[in-house]
Amino acid sequence: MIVTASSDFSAIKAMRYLSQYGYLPPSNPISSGIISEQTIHRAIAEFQAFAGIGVTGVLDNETMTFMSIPRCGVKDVIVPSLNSRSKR
Amino acid sequence: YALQGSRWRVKKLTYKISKYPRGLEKGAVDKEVAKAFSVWSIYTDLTFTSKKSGQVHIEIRFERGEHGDGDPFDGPGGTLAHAYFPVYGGDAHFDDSEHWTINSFRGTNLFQVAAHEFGHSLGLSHSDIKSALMAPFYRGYDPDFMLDNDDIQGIQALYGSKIENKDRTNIYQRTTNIPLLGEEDSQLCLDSKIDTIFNSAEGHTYVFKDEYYWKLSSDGVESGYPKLITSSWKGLQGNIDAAFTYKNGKTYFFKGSKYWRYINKNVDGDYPKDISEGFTGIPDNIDAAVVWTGNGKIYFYKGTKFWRFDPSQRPPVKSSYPKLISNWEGVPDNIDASLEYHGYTYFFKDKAYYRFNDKTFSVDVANPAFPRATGYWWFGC
Repeated sequence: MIVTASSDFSAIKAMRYLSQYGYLPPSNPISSGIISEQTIHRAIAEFQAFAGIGVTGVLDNETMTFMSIPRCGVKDVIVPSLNSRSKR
Repeated sequence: YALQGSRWRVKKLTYKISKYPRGLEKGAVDKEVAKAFSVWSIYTDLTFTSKKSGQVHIEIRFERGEHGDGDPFDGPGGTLAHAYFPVYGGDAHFDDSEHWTINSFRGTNLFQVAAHEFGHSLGLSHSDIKSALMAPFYRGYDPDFMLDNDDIQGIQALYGSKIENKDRTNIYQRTTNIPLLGEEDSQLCLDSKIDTIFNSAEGHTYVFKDEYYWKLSSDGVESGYPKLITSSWKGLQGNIDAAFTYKNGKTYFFKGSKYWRYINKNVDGDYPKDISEGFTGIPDNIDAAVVWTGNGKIYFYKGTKFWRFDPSQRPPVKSSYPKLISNWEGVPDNIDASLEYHGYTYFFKDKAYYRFNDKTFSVDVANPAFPRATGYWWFGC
């Protein structure tokens, strides 16, 4: 993970944050460590776009600042329901 | 704004504070919570009634750490609260480790956070508009708090506006004895027998019933409906017999001995006209009509018979018509409506529908079997 600024908010914390709020799949202790760099970039970019800050795909100072703001615990990105009755 | 996908089917909602915060007086919390609900009831017909015991729609709890839902709170800062969408019960939980405050620039403002959480309880997801209440980030106490236009649009997309609903009430009270929409299940769920269903040139599917219409989504009915047919298709009437959109992109509506032609929702000339004039060979008072894209021809249904109409031929209806619907295995007589949808032809009768397989010329054998309940499979009841 590319980190362009030093901060108490570590890259691991950022990963947890992105996972907690729906930008990355839920962390799984068995499969941990296999998320690709591209997926992480995409997740950071998605968060940046949602937060209305510069979309760089990189964990910069502004992004980390936003990640430290107190917030609602509901996920920003919601997986669509599997119960969709699209097969009429 | 973003809609999660579920909403309450009743407008009179109840709530209960099962567990109060440690740092605030109960009466003050009651007031702030009521004020937070009122943020949403100002712009809709929703009402929120506080109960002290018994079953309620929305349960409110102030909790610390793990509190039984598998989503533990994390102490001061971080996550302040979370709430469940209507489909998951609507409950709202607040982290009691936070320093909840009222009308103060210190701590975390209870009213603002509660109003946000109740937005989730009502079916709103997080908005990417920074100024919206439904944006996920806490932005500090705002003594002049006002709901953003984005939030208003979101909640009204789910539950309608006060004015729209008032108009609808008057219409219902004036013309019918049908129960008020939104009070209980949608009218389509109470009685899923329809007048007609058709695809528009833009690719939307509309259902007409009595004076009203609904736009379908992939798994039910879009929010914000029903609407009056005449409010969108000026000059058209209610209780339409049949409708279809032809390959020229024009939509035709049939009722009694008359028909209307529209381009999107704009009437395309001087209508209504006589069916006998524009659709020679087709009887009045038809049951249903559909364009079969397999051959581009229009099929009209009435009673036990159907007619095939080809505008490019003279006469447009061959002398071998009408034919018996019973030639098509499994399709009933006296259908209400017909539609081509995702490569299949569907026939609707009373509260059920049949999926016709154009390749076998029979109603599909499937599990669950046809006919199936229209309300469940088409309207999301």
